[in-house]
Amino acid sequence: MNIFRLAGDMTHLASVLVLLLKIHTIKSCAGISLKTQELYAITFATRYLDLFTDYISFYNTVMKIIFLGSSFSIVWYMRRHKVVRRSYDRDQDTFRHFFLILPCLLLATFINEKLTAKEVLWAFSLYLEAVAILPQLVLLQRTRNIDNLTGQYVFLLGAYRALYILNWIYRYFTEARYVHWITWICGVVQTLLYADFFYYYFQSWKKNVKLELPA
Amino acid sequence: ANSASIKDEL
Repeated sequence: MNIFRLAGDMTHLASVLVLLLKIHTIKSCAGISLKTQELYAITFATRYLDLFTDYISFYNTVMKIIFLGSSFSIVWYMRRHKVVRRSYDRDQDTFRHFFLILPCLLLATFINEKLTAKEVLWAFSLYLEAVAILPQLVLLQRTRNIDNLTGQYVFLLGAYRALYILNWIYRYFTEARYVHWITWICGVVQTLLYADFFYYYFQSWKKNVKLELPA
Repeated sequence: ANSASIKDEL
C-alpha cells in the first residue's frame, strides 16, 4: 500500500468520524443529505460482498466493516433517532435516489469486468458512488448556513477521492498489469463533481468567511 | 492471476 492510498483511506475515515461526531455529539444532522447517506450505504453493501468470498488483508476487512457499519448507522440515526431526525432538512433534500440508482444498475449490466452477479454489483457500486454526492451538493447549495462540520465533511470526502487518483497514478507506474478502467473513470468523474465545491471552500478559507455556495 | 481481478481497494 502506498502513501496516497493510505492517506485517502484515512481521509475517508476522518470524513465519517466528522459526520458521526456531528450526529452523535451535537445530535444534529442539519445540512446532511439522507439521500446521499443511503446511496453510500447501498454502495458499500453491494461492493463489499467480497467480504464473504475473498480475504485480502486484516486492514482491508476492518476498513470494510467500519465503512459498512458507519454508513448504516448514520442512516439509522437520521431516520430513527428521536432527537437527530428532527434536525433533518427533509423539505430541502428532494433529490430522487431512483434517478441515480436505475441508470447505474443499467450501466453496470452493460459495462462490467465480467457478466456475473458479483461483478455487476461491483461495477454498480462504483457508478453509484461516483454520483452519490449529488444530493448532498444540491442540499449544500440550498443551505443558507453551512456549519463548519458539514463543510469539513464534504471537503474530506472530496480529498479522499483526489488522493485515490494519485494512488492510481502511482500504482500504474509501479505495478505490472495494474489496470482498472471502470474504477479510474468513475473516480475521475466523482472527483470532478467536487471541483465547484472545492473552489468555494478554498475561497471561504482564504477570505476567512463562512462557506456559502451560490445557487 | 490477472491483477485486474483482485480488488484490493476500498
